Amino acid sequence: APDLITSLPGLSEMPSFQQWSGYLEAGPGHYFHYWFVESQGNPATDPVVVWLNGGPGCSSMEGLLAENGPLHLNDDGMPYLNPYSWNKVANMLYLESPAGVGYSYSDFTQSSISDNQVAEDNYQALQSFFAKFPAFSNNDFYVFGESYGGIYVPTLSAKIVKGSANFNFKGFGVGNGMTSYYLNEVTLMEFAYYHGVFGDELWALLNKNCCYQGTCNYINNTNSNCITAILPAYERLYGIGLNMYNFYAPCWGGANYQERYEADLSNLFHQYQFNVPVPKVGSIP
Amino acid sequence: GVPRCINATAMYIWLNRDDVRQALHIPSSLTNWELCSSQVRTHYKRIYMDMAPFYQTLLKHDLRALVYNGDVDMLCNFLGSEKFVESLNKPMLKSYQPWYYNNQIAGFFKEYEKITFLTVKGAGHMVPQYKPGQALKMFQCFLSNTTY
Repeated sequence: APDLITSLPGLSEMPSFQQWSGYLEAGPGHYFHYWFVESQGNPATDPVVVWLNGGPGCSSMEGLLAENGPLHLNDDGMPYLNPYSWNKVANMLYLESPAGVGYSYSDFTQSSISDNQVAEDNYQALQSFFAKFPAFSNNDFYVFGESYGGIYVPTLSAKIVKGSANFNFKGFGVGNGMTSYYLNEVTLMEFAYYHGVFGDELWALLNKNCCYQGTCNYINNTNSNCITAILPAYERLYGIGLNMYNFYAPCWGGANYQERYEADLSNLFHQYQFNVPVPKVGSIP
Repeated sequence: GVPRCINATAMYIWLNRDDVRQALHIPSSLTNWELCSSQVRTHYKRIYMDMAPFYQTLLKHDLRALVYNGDVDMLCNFLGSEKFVESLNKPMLKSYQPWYYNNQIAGFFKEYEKITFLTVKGAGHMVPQYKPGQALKMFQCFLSNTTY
């Protein structure tokens, strides 16, 4: 009851479904901010789905307020109800993870955080959630996530499967997720070429110097000619202001250097130490 | 913590309002909300480079999985996810075929035993943001285990 949301500033009328926001214990001294929205269908029988945005280090409030949550925001920061919210069919739990992300926090300074630590903390947070909301403990349960959530989701799912806590775990989903660094990077060159990011000459160079008997290695190739060919491809992908998140869309705000972009880009080509100049401030034509 | 190319201004404005923080029961001692934490990212240790072993283990249990991709994203492109799901070597139940939303092709999907690979046509990295109707239909079909 203390976590029940009774008003949402900017919203003239509260929606008919209930919502809670507060904190879950995610291991000793770690407190994860959660926002739980009841299903607009039948909360008692609809599944419970936890949603995790990626980064690593990015907030799941983006998932709620800009993606699949019931409350979205106009450009002026005023909220409105999203007619395509995933809580039309499920009870949705948005978790800010790990500690230090969004409004989640830790009682102590963490020197480092790892994939395994995040999985364990998320697992603890889920147990804390079901302790707080026992009425939902028999509902079917799913884990969903996006981007670096491609790491969070299966690692958390493995904890659930192996753990002693009794979840009615039915499945998991990953959207545009990190599943394999190798496959993501190998296919990126193909994706970029067949979408015209670079042309035949560079593609021929990449194939000639990075591929052998039909298998290409753009990931940790030691052939200097391959690395020489990858660099201009990398510059085309990252250095000219393309919107990496949505290829055909404009880059809002222009191509200025911003942290989130670097965070997401750090998932790609991490084996190389490319020093690509940060795009100059200014709008993209 | 402000994303490049993405307009997160509204979230920054709204989530950092005092009355919103109170409504969400956020302690006043906490600093402002940021979309992404540079501190977490800086201190983060990546362990797993390939999630296939996790999928192989999980799919031995009574679980279902969905791997979906907006097909105009370059950070985690759909070809990589498609090859990843293929690499799990699960028996294919339905070959590559379109799925529909409002009588329009909404993307393509392939169904394997316990796992489905699905694309959302014209969607970027954040699928439910760019194609909300299609995303909801996909989600509903997965949860109800009905065809896309």
